[in-house]
Amino acid sequence: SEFQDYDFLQFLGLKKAPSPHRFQPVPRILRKIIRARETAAASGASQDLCYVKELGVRGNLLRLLPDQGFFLNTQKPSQDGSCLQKVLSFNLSAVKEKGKLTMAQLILHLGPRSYHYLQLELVVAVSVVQDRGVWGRSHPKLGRLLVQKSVLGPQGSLQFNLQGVVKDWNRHQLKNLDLYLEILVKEDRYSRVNAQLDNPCNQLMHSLHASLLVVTLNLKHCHPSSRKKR
Amino acid sequence: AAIPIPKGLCRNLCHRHQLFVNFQDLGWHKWVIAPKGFMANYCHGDCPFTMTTYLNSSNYAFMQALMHMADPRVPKAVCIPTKLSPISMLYQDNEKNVILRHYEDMVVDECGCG
Repeated sequence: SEFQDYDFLQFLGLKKAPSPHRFQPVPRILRKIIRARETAAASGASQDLCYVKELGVRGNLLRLLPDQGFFLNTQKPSQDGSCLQKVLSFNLSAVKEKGKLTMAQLILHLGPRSYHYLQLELVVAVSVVQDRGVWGRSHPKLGRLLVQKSVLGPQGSLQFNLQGVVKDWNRHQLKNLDLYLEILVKEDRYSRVNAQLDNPCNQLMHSLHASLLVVTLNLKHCHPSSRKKR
Repeated sequence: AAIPIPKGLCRNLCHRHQLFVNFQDLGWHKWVIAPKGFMANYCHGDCPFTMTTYLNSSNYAFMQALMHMADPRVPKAVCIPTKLSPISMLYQDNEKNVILRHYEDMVVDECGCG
């Protein structure tokens, strides 16, 4: 039975049966996609398995990679509104399929606490880490800025498409991706928020969960999209 | 007038049977997040020579059945899947990556003699 299992798992593209200790949180979008596929399969409707309708990109394999990074400056947040700084680190070595990356989306899950009712305004900035330095000890050397966005009253999770990462991966097939995340609270609101909450930054630091959703298109199974002839 | 078919013959003819694969039975529930299982189905039944043209058969199956009549050393045409469809699976690997992948040819939609 084990031998047959092994053969079948190889057919599924796995070396052995995974044995995770506990399941990672699955974002709503993945649940939505699989539910839609199940419904379509049950009704016998034809499906384009090389296009992810829910994300609007071509692709036949979706991976959610957990962040393996660490926080910087974990002392009390400064009065300039800087809430947290974190190095996000993603292991992309599993993404080695012959094909191309069509999407890389950073998902920041803010945790169960909603910041919506506070009208808290966060500024999220994400940069590429050019040089890690001494891992976990020195401040990394930063490269180009990928995201800078102001979010008013955030709740649930925030998603950011990292188009630059897609281009980089398709050029060099990176094994690791290190990003620098900084979250700031808008200064004019900070004092008001501070008065209402014990320390929103501290809470955010404890509840923040980052992951990277990557979509790949295997050209062996999916032909590149062709333009219709006129 | 139609020739009456003996009772029970139709039931034994090649057709699709329902089979639900429950991942818990395979111990796969430890790493497959969704679905909990799927309707895989299977094909089973006879492919008699006289019926091959009715049983969604290929030309090859007809020739094989004909050859079996002429020489029993040639095996009979058998009941096989003629149309399959994929399923999507959401699972977690040992690197804590959550993966959504499609697997072709996992569900038997139609059966025939081949």
